[in-house]
Amino acid sequence: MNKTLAIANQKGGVGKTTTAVNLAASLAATGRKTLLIDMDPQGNATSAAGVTKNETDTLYATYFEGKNIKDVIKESRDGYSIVPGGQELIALDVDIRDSHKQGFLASQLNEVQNIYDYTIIDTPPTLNQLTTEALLSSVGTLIPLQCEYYSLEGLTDLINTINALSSKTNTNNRVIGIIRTMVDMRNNLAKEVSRELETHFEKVLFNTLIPRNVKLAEAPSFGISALQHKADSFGAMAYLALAGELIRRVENE
Amino acid sequence: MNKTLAIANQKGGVGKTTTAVNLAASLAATGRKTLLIDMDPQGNATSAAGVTKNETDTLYATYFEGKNIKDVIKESRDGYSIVPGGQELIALDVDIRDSHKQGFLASQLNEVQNIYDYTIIDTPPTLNQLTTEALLSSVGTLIPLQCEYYSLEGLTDLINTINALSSKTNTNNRVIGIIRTMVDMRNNLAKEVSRELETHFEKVLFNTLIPRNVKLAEAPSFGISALQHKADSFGAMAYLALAGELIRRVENE
Ligand SMILES: Nc1ncnc2c1ncn2[C@@H]1O[C@H](COP(=O)(O)OP(=O)(O)OP(=O)(O)O)[C@@H](O)[C@H]1O
Ligand SMILES: Nc1ncnc2c1ncn2[C@@H]1O[C@H](COP(=O)(O)OP(=O)(O)OP(=O)(O)O)[C@@H](O)[C@H]1O
Ligand SMILES: [Mg+2]
Ligand SMILES: [Mg+2]
Repeated sequence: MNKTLAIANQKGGVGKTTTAVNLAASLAATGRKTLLIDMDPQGNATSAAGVTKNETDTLYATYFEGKNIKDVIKESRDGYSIVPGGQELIALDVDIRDSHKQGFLASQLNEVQNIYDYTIIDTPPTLNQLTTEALLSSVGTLIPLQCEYYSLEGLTDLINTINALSSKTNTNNRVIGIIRTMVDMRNNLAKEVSRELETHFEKVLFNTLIPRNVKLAEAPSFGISALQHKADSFGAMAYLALAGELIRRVENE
Repeated sequence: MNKTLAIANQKGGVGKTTTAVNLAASLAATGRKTLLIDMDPQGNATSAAGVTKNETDTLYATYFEGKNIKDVIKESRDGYSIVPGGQELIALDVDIRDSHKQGFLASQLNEVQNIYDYTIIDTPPTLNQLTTEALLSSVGTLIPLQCEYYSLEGLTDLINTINALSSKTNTNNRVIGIIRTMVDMRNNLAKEVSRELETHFEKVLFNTLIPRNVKLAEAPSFGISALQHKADSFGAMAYLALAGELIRRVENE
C-alpha cells in the first residue's frame, strides 16, 4: 500500500524538515510502517532522527557503490525508519544531470515497496535534481508554507512546476495539500495571507494549522520528534492532527 | 571605494533577503551609494525593492545577450539601486558550470566599481554556481543565522566552504560577521544558541541583534524596506544599527 509523498517548497525555512520528521513520527504512532528519506545535503532530518550525520551511508552508496537501499536504512527513536542524507548527496545532484539518470530514486524505492505503508521524502530548498527525484518518485506532494509574503509569492510557480514535471514525464505526482506552518494568528499578516490561501487554494489547503511552538524547534537537538519531546505540546498535537487529516485524504481516495 | 559583500547561508529562511534589502536601504539612508544584486531565482529581493519580477532584465541579459550591467540596473524606492533576479537565473547556474565561466559576475561588477560605495549580493539557499559567483565577487560575507538548532548545525561547514573557496581560487573573500536574526530572547532555545555563538564565534559575531518584528515581514508586500514602512519599528532600527556596526567594521580596517 506504500504511499510515497514528497515534502517540497523551494522557499527556504518554511518547515519542510519539521513537517517531514513530525509527520513520520505521527504516522508511525498510528501503527503505519513509515520510511523517511532525507534528500537534503544539509541532513537536518537525519540529525532530527537521532542519526549521526556524515558517519553513515546515504543514497550516495546506492547510487555510486551499488549498495541496496535496504542496507542504508537506519532506525529512528520515534518508530520510523530513515535513509540518511548529508553533504555527499551534492555529487548525486551533479551526476544525475550529467548522466541523465533521472528516475534513479523511483527504481530504488521499488525495492522497499511492500515493506512500508508510507514513504516521506524531505527535500532541499531548491528545485535541483535531488528535489526532482523526490517529485518523480511520489504519488503526492505536500507543500509547507509560512503565512508570509515571500512564501505566498512563490506558491503558484511551485504548483505549476510540479504539475509540468508530472505531465512531461508521464508520472502521477500531484499536490495533495498546502500546510500552513509556524502560524501566529495574533498578527494581521498571517490572518491576511491565510485568508488569501482559503480563497485561491481552498481545495488543497489542509484544515490543520501548525502553530509556532518552541517545542518543535527544541526537539531536533535531542534527536527526537516533538511527540517524544513533549507529547502534549501544541506543536506535537498539531502534527498528530495533520497525520489524521492526511490519512483521510490519502487512504479514502 | 566599492565594498562588495555577499549575504549567504545555505540554510533556508534565516533572513538573507530581509537582511540584504534592509541593509541596502540603511546604507543608502547614511548617504552611501548602494547597489543590491538579486542572485536568487526566487527574486524575493526584487519584489521587496518594488520592481516587478519577470518583466525586467536580469543578469541573464548580461550573460547570454551581451548587455552591459548598467543597462539592467533599476532604482528602488529606498534610495538604493538593484540588479533584478528571477527564474531565468536558473539557466546561468547550469551554463556557468557546463562552460566553466566561474568569475563572470566579478568581471561584470568591474563596470560599476567606481559608481557605488557598497554592493550587496542576496543569494539563494543553496551552494550552487549563483552563490559561488557571489562569494567569488565579494571582499566579505555576512551570514544571517536564526538562533535555532538546524541553523547552528550547518554553520561550521558553511564557514569552511567559504574559506576553502577563497584559498582555492586565490580570492580574498572572508566572513565579516554572523548576524543573529528573528531573535526572540524570551525563549530559552534562542538564549542557549546565542550563548554558544558568543563562546565559539565571538570575533565574527555582530553585537546588533535583529529581533523578530512583524514590520520586517510586512514591508516587502508594499515593495519597500521597514525603514520606509515604519521607521521607528524595532526591526527598522535594528537594521540601521547593524549598518552602523558594518560601516565601523568595513571602513575602519
Ligand atoms: N511550527 C514551528 N514552531 C516553531 N519553530 C518551528 C516550527 N516549524 C519549524 N520551526 C523551526 O523553524 C526553522 C525552519 O524550519 P525547517 O528547518 O523545518 O524548515 P525547512 O523548510 O526544512 O528549511 P530548509 O529550507 O533549510 O530545508 C527551524 O529552526 C525549525 O526548528
Ligand atoms: N526579523 C524578522 N522578524 C520577522 N520576520 C522576519 C524577520 N526576518 C525575516 N522575516 C520573515 O521570515 C521569512 C524568512 O526570511 P527571508 O525570506 O528573508 O529569509 P531567506 O534566508 O532570504 O530565505 P530563503 O532561504 O528562501 O532565501 C520571510 O517571510 C521574512 O519576511
Ligand atoms: Mg529542511
Ligand atoms: Mg532569500
